[in-house]
Amino acid sequence: EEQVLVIREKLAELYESEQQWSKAAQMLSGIDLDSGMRVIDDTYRLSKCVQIARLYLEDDDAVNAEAFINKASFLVSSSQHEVLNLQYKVCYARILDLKRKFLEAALRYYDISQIEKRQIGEETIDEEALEQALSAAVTCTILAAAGPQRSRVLATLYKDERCSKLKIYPILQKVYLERILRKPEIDAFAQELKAHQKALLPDNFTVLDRAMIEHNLLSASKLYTNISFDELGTLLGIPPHKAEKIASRMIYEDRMRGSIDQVEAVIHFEDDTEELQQWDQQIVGLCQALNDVLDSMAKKGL
Amino acid sequence: MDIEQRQAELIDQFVRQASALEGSALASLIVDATSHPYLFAFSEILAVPSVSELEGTDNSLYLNVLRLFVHGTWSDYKGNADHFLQLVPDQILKLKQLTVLTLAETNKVLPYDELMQELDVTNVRELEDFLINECMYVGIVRGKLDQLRRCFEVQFAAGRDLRPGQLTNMIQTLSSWLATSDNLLVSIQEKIKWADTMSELDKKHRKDIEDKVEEVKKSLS
Amino acid sequence: ENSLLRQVSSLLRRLPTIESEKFQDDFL
Repeated sequence: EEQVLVIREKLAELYESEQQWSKAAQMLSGIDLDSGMRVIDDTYRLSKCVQIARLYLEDDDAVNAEAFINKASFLVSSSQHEVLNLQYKVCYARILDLKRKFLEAALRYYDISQIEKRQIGEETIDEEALEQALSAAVTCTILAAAGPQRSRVLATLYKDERCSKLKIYPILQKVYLERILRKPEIDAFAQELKAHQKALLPDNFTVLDRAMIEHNLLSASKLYTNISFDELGTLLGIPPHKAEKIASRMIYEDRMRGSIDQVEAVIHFEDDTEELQQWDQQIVGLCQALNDVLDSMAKKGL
Repeated sequence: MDIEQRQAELIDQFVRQASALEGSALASLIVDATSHPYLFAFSEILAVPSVSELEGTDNSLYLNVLRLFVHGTWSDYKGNADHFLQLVPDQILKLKQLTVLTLAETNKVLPYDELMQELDVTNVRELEDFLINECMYVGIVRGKLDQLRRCFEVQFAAGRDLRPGQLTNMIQTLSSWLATSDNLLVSIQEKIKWADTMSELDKKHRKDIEDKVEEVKKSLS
Repeated sequence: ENSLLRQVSSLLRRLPTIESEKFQDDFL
């Protein structure tokens, strides 16, 4: 087994040097990490699992990578090896991203971006890597399905002043402020995405399309009492029937309040707050504005 | 941050600059101020002495433009175009934004037809994009667009510079609001008093009943 | 104080705070 291991590692090294990542991973995955013939310590096992997962991820192969990250997850909790632990976290975030579990991926990327140490073992953590992790967190949050949890993560990211330096910040700001994103902005955002983030979904929308249309629909619901599907289609830059289809699904999934009048081809957005509550809110706003005026007068010594 | 806070610094900056300038230098300052994306108040600049001295000089058209931005609308500009200079696109955009603020002064519900006419807009999509991108997203108004009723319901609109004579009816509005609020507070006090009285009576009535029950029990036993 | 007057003018536009039929029904 010892000799086989050495040969496999050598071959994997060669494959890696030729950037044949999956072949290198397959070569290493042939090593029997659970053999009773030899004493193998957990750190070695963990390092192999993480290394194989990283190789599979170089080819965006989330399925095989996940198999080894799952093995690693039993070992990582007791590992004191910080470099391996960090590599494990990065692999796990990337697998979630590839599997389009965007919100979970975003939380893990964000966690990685908050590492304080700049030196872990012999590895140097440079600012650019942290910025990449932060940017990946923003991208995944934007691509995640609209809803309260996504809103919370958006708020966290928007308030993290490191984000204001990211190239992606203007999009983050508009998404957080629930503003409609126009086609040029969406196209610019699309440039930054990885292939799997632009992949076609079974319902013939790309991941990006669906995220953007849902976001714009929610933004439109903040601006409109009601809107015709023709106008909504123009506003969102999609055919009216597509707008209706996504709107109906969001209403059905209770991620947007409203009703659809198919005869008139109009969607009626409902305000979450009852009329009387709206009245209360308006009165609160009025009193706040009055206070502001009185504060200004006091400041000016009037 | 609300509009007033955001533009306070800008106003100070332009007033300071205007106080130190004269003639054509003032004219270009007026163009800068009336083109600035975050400035929607101009009466402080108009009040600078050197600005009003432009009257009757070669640069008096700039003074007319500034007056137009203090409380004029897009229709005022179109109706007297020779009285003003040719506005640049940023000024046109701002004057249209200011026109929405003026319209929102009188009504909380602005019909699309009136808006389209006042803003020289030919279709609903163009009007709504203007209201969304150049008004609501800039923060000068907040409200809801109602396509079925073809109107824009304004919940909040930033204050525009006051027109001459506007102060009087503002004071009237405040006075009647104060009177209404006082009356409301008085009637709420009366309601509370009435409720207290009723609950006292209710308690007394309940006690009487309980006493009677006790008496009846005693007489039975 | 022009800035104050603009703020008061904006404040007054909030009055009345709400005026929709639905509100009248709910309020009554």
